[in-house]
Amino acid sequence: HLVELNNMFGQIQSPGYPDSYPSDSELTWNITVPEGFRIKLYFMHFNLESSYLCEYDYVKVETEDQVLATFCGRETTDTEQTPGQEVVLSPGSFMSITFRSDFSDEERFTGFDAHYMAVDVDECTEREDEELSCDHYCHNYIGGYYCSCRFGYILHTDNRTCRVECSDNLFTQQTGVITSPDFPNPYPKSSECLYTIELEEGFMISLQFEDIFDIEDHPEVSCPYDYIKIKAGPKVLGPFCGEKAPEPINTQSHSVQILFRSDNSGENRGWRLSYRATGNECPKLQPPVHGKIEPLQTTYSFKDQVLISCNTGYKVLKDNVEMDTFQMECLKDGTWSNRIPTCKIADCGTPAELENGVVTFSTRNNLTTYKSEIRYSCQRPYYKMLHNITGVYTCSAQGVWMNEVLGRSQPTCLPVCGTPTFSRNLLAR
Amino acid sequence: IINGRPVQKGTTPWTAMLSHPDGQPFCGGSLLGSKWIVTAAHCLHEVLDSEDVTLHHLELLSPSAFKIIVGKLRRTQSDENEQSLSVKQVFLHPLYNANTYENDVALVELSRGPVLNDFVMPICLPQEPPEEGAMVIVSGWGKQFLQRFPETLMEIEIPIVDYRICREAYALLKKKVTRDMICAGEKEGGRDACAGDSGGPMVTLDRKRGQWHLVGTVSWGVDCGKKDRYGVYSDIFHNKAWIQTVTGVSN
Repeated sequence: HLVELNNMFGQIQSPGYPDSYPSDSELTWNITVPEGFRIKLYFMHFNLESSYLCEYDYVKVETEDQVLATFCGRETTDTEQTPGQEVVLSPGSFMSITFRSDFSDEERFTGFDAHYMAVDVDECTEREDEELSCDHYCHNYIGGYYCSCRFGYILHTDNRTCRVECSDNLFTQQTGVITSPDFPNPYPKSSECLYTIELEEGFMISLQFEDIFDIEDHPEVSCPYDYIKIKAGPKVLGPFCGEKAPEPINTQSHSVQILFRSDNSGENRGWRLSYRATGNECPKLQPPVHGKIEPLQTTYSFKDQVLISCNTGYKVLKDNVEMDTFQMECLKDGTWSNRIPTCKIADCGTPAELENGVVTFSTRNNLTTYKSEIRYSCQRPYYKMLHNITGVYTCSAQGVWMNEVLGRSQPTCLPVCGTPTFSRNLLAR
Repeated sequence: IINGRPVQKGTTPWTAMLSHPDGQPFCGGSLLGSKWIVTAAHCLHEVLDSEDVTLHHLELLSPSAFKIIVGKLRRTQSDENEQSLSVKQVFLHPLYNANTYENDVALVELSRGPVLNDFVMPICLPQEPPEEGAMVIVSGWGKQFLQRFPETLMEIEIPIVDYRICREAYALLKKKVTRDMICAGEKEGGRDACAGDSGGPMVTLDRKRGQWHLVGTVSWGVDCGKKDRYGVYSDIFHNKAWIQTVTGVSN
């Protein structure tokens, strides 16, 4: 006979219990409980005919693919086993119990009284099979469990492995470092990471793997689990895996995509690469006379910019326009965006007329350029300079006549009062 | 100027002549700074006929109705160093009282300042109040003795008179001398300013600074040069603040 039992608990007894059981009978109970549970079986009474290795009467407990126990007799001996106080646990949610009695029973055996119940399986502590255990965190509950992930990770659709959102990494700087997620800790499972290095046309990107390179591989098959691929323009390099890093890669492209994929198992530490983008080199530059180039480098390449400035008292002159600084850029074809400008000495120009005064030049041929000096003076004796200043103005680096007291303001000639050239003899007696 | 003497050329380069377009002089003045003339307020409005003499009822001379000549010496004949200047605008002292000649001072702004030289130079503003007894020089082209006008600029040298003496002397004539006025002259009379000298300079030498400065401007008097009839002048130091505010001039 076959009895299907689907309850969460129950009782099983030998036929006729507590009277003796009939001979020549076989009865099987199939117990099925929900997933996430296992079955606990224990006997409150056990009294079967004993026989060598229970070849006559027995109770056999088994699952789909293994015998858990075979009991017979009244007490355990070296050839027979009774359950005693022992509990039998099924590994899974199925247990089958078969009772068999053979055809001859001289004595009266009262058989057995057994109880079973579903007990929760703590998948979190028990699961050895790495394939099925949670990747990061396991949360057991009655009848099941669920997985969760560390901060920054996302539970994969397999509800077990933790992946990261890493498909939108964009790198636009000329140099950078890219690593697998969480490097140098083991990278997440079930992840599809995409790293894009996008630079302006004219740059060539080169990659150099560094440090650890540890991507799950297979002895015979090329990278069947995890791998890294590099797409540069039309070229696709890889897949790369294992522990030997690829050689430095000069992609000859200004746009590179790095695809890193991991399956749902394995604990490998990942990889780290640094990249550098260089462009065509531009010719070496000579600073203008009375000027300088910043930054001063031995070589300049695409996108490098330099700032031309002039020494104090000089201005950058470009297309007849004066400016403080002038920027040039190394273009992608290896030429400079402009020719080096010249440095023109600051010129203060002809000094403004002074009402009731005159200006004299203190330098040869009335120079009005940087550091030249002029002197304002008032028409003596009829005017004199307000604030009693020297009247000396120097052409400043900004191209402005400057006086140490008045700055760029012009002096003022004030009329001299009350001192006639001709003096009378006071007639006062 | 009564009992004066001709001015030596170039010794009063600040003296200015106010004259009508036909060249007829009517007042004196003093050059201040580079483009200002100090003169008497009563020179710059029509002669009064009504009693109501508050400032905004006076009919001012329009700037085009007169001109300023500096570097002048001879009264009617032209001089080689004279410069004729047009008037931009006129400022009467806000507290001027045409009846009593209180604050009888005005400022004339020139359209263009003159060229300064040995014969044209501004006068300085006083740094201290006038001192009683100090000798001052008054110059002008006004009437002389016997009402005759002089050929050339004349001047007198007279002492400043004590304010109280002057006030009492004029009180007998029912005239009021106020704190903004200065009196100068001798008790027995003699040297004095007279009609036509109004607005002209009363100056003195500031020995400390070696500069001449303007003490007053000819304002009024009863008769000219009579005994106990001092000349009354508008005190420039009293109104210096107003003058500096309007002109921006400092020494």
